[in-house]
Amino acid sequence: REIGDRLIELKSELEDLEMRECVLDQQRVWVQQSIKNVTEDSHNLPLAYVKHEDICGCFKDDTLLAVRAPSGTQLDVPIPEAVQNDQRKYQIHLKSTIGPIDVLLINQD
Amino acid sequence: AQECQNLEVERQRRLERIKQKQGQLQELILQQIAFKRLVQRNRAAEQHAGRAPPPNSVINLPFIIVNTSKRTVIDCSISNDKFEYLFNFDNMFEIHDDIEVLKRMGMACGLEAGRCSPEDLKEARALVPKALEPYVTEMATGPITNVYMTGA
Amino acid sequence: SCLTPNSAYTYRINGSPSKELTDINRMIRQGGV
Repeated sequence: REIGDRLIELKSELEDLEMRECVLDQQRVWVQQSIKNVTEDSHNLPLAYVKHEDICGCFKDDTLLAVRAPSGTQLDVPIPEAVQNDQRKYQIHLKSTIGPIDVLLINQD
Repeated sequence: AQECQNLEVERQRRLERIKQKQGQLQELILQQIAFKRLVQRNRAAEQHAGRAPPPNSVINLPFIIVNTSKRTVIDCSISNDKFEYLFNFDNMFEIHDDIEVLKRMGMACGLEAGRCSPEDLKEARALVPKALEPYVTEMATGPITNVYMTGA
Repeated sequence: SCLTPNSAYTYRINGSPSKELTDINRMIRQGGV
């Protein structure tokens, strides 16, 4: 009888969880659409920028590269391999098929 | 008993999926709040200054940032049409997207860390649809942990 | 052109989630292990 009771309890809980998952899916779609509306709004687009000092304030003392690229641009980071003298080689490869990529060097010095 | 065990497994799977989806929703909510606050800040600054900042002093969204030590030597090769870049670094680097930068700037009201003042919470709640306000309230004190149910 | 899913991490700008960048950064920090 305990197993029977547990079975009923589980079925009810699963129904409840299914409903909650549906609600979550719906809410995610809403928020995604809302973000799209806000970011593509012509009144907001000209104001969607950060200043150089904003970025420098987030990454103190680092050399920074700001990359602006068309949607879908592929960024590949090969797994670093040790070359001579145990020096690892780190690379970033950017490839666009739609338009040019802009890279800005922000050197805080 | 076998059916009970199967349902237990299913229950666990669903709970994991719901937890993951709540995390994704949390991230989307942060994005919306951060973006709106950025636009508000810039609008207020431009109105105060009476003009927009010079174009070469700002970076428009979306962007990504690559950061590395200032001692790193970076070698850059660019194709003629600028469709392709290859960077070689002699040291480690990190890559962050614009939303991460906005969070570090404080544009997400501290919600990403679960630390949000009452004033910032009030402002953050006003930037999302009413149905999502309970999420924002809960994020103010930590990540969403309860399986939260709001009206569809 | 020699890159494969086994030899490189790929992120698509405005397409991949932020988590992909977190994974890349972790991989770099761990020295490719």
